[in-house]
Amino acid sequence: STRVIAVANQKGGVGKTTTTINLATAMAATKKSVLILDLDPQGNASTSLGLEAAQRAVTSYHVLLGEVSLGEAVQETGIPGLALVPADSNLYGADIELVDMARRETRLKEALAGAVGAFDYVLIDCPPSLTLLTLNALVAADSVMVPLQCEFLALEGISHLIKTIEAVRKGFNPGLDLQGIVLTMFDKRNNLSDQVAADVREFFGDKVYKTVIPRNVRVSEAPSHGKPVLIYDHKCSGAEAYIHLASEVLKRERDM
Amino acid sequence: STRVIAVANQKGGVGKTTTTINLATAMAATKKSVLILDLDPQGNASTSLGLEAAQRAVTSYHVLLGEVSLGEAVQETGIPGLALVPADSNLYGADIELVDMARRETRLKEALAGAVGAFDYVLIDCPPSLTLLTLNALVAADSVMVPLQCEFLALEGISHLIKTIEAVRKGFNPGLDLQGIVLTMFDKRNNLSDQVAADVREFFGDKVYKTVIPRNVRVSEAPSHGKPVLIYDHKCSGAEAYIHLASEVLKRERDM
Ligand SMILES: Nc1ncnc2c1ncn2[C@@H]1O[C@H](COP(=O)(O)OP(=O)(O)OP(=O)(O)O)[C@@H](O)[C@H]1O
Ligand SMILES: Nc1ncnc2c1ncn2[C@@H]1O[C@H](COP(=O)(O)OP(=O)(O)OP(=O)(O)O)[C@@H](O)[C@H]1O
Ligand SMILES: [Mg+2]
Ligand SMILES: [Mg+2]
Repeated sequence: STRVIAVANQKGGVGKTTTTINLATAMAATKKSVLILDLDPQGNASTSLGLEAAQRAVTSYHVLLGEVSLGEAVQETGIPGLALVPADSNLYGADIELVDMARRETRLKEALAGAVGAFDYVLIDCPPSLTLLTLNALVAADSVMVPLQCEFLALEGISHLIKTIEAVRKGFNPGLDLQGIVLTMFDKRNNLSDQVAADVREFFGDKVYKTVIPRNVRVSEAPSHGKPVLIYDHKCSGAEAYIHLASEVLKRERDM
Repeated sequence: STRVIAVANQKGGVGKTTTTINLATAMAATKKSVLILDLDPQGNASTSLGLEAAQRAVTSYHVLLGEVSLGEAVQETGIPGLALVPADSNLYGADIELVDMARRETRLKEALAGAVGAFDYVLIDCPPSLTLLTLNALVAADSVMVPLQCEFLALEGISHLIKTIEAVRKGFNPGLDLQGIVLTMFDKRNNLSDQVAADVREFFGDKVYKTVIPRNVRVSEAPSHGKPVLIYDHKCSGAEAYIHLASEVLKRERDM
């Protein structure tokens, strides 16, 4: 059956999109079939895979509002085993439009029910907020992956995110689980990175992946070439880290 | 009279909070009286000024819902000339709560009307989204300052932000103006920073401040000490850049 992982953190710029794209690519490279669902109105995941604006006629917005089935929104990415449901700016309106709709929290879950069996994994790239878009992702997901930038301010919102995951588990999705916390943009020249990483491991223990994603300029260059860093420069430290992360994630999935 | 500047960008992690805190501190150092209004449920601006959770009994949430006047929510920061309306996690609910309320877009504007004359400047730190919290800030503001990280993905959402500012100008706030775009986290070792900066200057011309904020680890350390970097380490490159930015902003304000 299909496992759905929401990549979420309301703190901005922590590596949600980068983790979704590169983890999905690394998982696809191990012969899993993976779907990326771009649920961020910025459409950064779609851009990072080279999708022009003209190729986004049918998006996650249409899926969420029930105008198309999931299958009608899925596109090929040119990367074997990796498919995409893109996003564009019409998703900005969804937060307000969904509030007065019936089943406003479960629309994505219902739409994904149509994907069961077509993919091994669905990774949802969430926007930096806890509004109805991210809530839909948490209700639809089997587990949540939380990218955490190794910076002081990034620690602040984590406890609220964990509370939100628990509230969704109690209210909508009893099977929702924290798959893990991935430390991102770790800079070994900077004491602050070490301190934050140590704090997070102390507090969350085994929930924190052993793999740490280093700050690596090749990672931030890859989106401008429309490719995951695993394809843009597969030998760089960022690409290698995401390959390690994928094997850790897949091992956890097997053990669950 | 009081000038209100919204510091906004729906892209996450681009330096909205860091710019709000440090620009406000630099402006206060020139004998202006400045109020920071934390409108982000993460409460990063409040934390960056050292405010513990227990000191946030009255927040921007209460102001927005009309439960208290602005004056009742203002706190001292210990920094001469700088005051704060804090935020905490009860603001997460505001986006959904506001949708069905009357005057949902103008509540902050009405609340700030009570501040006119008490401060020279009000800087609003916005969350990384374009939902009703940020819309309230844009409706209440005289002008918008847009921090823009020198990264490829950060370019993507700018055109939509500019469209949103124009829509708010036409629909709610005819005086709303783009005060300027400030390039942040510029890394001189990294070509990508140069390319992004060149693209932005080409497209936005004089709207881009001459001052560029460099990536500087002291800037990201300061919040863990509860101080603006201007106080934590006033000689570092980040602090100096914000001092230059303040003089550029104040010059533009005089020329407007
Ligand atoms: N390991 C890394 N090394 C260097 N740069 C990185 C790394 N990971 C991400 N980045 C860059 O940092 C910026 C933020 O990352 P990204 O956009 O993936 O975060 P996000 O959490 O998805 O942001 P948002 O909250 O806006 O959705 C991007 O410009 C990205 O290219
Ligand atoms: N010039 C700089 N040099 C180094 N680090 C910086 C700089 N500016 C900001 N940072 C760090 O980068 C991270 C993101 O900055 P900040 O939190 O101010 O962005 P933001 O746009 O307010 O984020 P959000 O979208 O979550 O509100 C923080 O950890 C901050 O300390
Ligand atoms: Mg993203
Ligand atoms: Mg912020």
